[in-house]
Amino acid sequence: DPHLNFLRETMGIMQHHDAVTGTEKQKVALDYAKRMSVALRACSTNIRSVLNQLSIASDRNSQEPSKFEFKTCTLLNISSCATSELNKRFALTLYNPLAHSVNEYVRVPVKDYNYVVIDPTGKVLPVQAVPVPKAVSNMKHRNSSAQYELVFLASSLPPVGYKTYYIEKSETIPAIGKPSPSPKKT
Amino acid sequence: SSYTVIGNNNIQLTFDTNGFLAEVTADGMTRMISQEFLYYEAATGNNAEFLNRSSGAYIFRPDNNQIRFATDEVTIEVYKGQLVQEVHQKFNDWISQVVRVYKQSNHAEFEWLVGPIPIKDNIGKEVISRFKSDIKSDGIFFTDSNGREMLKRKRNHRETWNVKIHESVAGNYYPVTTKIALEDTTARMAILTDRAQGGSSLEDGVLELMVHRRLLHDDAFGVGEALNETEYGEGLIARGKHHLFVGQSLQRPDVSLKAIERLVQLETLLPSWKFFSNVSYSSDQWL
Repeated sequence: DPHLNFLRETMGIMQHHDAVTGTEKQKVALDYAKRMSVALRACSTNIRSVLNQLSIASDRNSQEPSKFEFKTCTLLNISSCATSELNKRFALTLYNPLAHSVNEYVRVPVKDYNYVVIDPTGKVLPVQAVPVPKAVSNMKHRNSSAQYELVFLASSLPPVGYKTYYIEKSETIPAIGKPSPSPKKT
Repeated sequence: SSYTVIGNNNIQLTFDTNGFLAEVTADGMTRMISQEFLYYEAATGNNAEFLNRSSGAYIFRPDNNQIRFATDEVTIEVYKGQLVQEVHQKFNDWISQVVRVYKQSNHAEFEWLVGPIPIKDNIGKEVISRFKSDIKSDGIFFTDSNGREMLKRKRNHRETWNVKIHESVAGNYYPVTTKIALEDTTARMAILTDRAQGGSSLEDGVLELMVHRRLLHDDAFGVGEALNETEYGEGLIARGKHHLFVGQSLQRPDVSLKAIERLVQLETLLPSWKFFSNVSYSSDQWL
């Protein structure tokens, strides 16, 4: 509760007309951003414990509780995420907040272009690696090693539910090889 | 053909030899639709009288409606694969965009990246993304009200009083929380935003949305500083998405474009939450 209350109080501050419209001073805007990031980070422990309980509950015959970290990457909007860039294998859990099942194309920042994605039923999904746009990868203060975004289709994410995907760097080079731009039109 | 085409069975986008979007084929029809980035030069009033205030945090006011093109030629790179086709566009040193169509989508995604906005010329700039079409919208367009009801807007007009428009651009700008649209008897064009933006339709068939601004003068409404956001001492860089829907405007019993827009709006504004976990197991053990 202390975490959730902190986020509730922070969201209370965000109802101020300056926070809603962006008419606050620069330093106040930075303070709002900092409060939000601290509050969301505090609540990631809540999410982690809930998802761990759910994953234990769903996997009845598991002896030891599977302690996944369920880390959030807040820089996905600039194609940056340490876990997916620095690890050869990782799990990605997608929680669908809507009341209906959705299909969503997911983009994961990765260092290379040959990865395998396995869905919860063990099916290997079609994937595609697309280079991170040059303007993004050239951004000075984006310290990320991701050169590609790994795209796959997460289908039928259950309403108010989640699915976990296993992503692993594969030793084999995909048949289509390294993603390259179509030939320039003259 | 020297044109570049990306898309799927639902929607195809054609880019001309200058790298600009030129045409969209969707819902059984092809319409001339172009997209470009421009920027208004910001007015710098002397803030003495009420009327000539500067463009600032509270005010949007272009200087004599001065608008500049970001470029007249776009360099593009095209990536096509089994799940998504993308056109990476570079408009200039501080404006670029990725236009993509996923394999099963019925709309196109425009992921723009704007900034740092240059101010060496001491002129504030307000950047817009403008979609031009041949749809005869007759001065009428629609903007949403907090993501729900669509409000009808008419250029240079107000529903409840005889308005005298002094600012022909700013006087026609409205708040867009999630969607702006226009249509005629045959076609409809709608753009979903991923955040609240100012938007308008200043010509028939044209929609524009303000994606980023950097101003150098306070507009004397109280904040006491110019809207000149910086990051590491440089102008802020903004990145976001617009989703473009094009289709027939007539209401059909089976599916309406508006219903599809509504569903995608929900799914793009409330996407899945992503959690990453290191894994030491092999895939079999993991399963």
